[in-house]
Amino acid sequence: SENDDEHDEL
Amino acid sequence: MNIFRFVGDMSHLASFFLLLAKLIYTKSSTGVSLKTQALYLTVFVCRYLDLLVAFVSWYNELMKIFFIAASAYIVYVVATSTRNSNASDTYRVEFLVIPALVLACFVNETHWSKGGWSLNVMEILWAFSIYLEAVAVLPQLKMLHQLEDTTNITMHYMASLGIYRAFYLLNWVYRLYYEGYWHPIAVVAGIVQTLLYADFFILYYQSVLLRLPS
Repeated sequence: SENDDEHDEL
Repeated sequence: MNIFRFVGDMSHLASFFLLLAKLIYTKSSTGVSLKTQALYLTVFVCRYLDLLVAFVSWYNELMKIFFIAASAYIVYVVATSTRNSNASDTYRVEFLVIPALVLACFVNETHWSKGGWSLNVMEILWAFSIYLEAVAVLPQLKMLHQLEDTTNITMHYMASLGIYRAFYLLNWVYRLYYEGYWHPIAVVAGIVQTLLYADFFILYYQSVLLRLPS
């Protein structure tokens, strides 16, 4: 998905 | 956000409160590795630089700000504690920091074709923070093995960190299965980090759970 480039974990 | 990720985050959050409680109520930082805490502060500052450029959610923002602020406060308290005997805090952290930095320069998630120079430096620092976090607990583990009078609260602090790591692994299994989410850098480093806690849990079992209440 597109969000794979973002690091949404802490 | 799945339940494993949430439980992991809450366990991580609890670890901060346990350590803060130990420092504030016992007024002693004995048994707390300043080196490990300084490494964690480095980890959070390097990883959460995206606070400035990316907004994921209020949950993410507030947790990041809390993690940086709390770890900075913990480092300050431990560093200025007059009663802290840091004689056993002898781990050579350069053997952790330098390899993590070198590895991050070569194995990272940069996309030079898109995004500016600064965004790619942030990717290198993100990878550095992942590698460093994986091994940051080692100075604390060394201290726990050397000290006889480790307080239970320090052990519970370590246990909550270990639970946080274990639930992040479950979170990644869940995300791989249901979302196709797969960040090999985070997952491989996370497995290494969780394995290091296996050593701690043996110590925890022997020294806390097997110790009868007196």
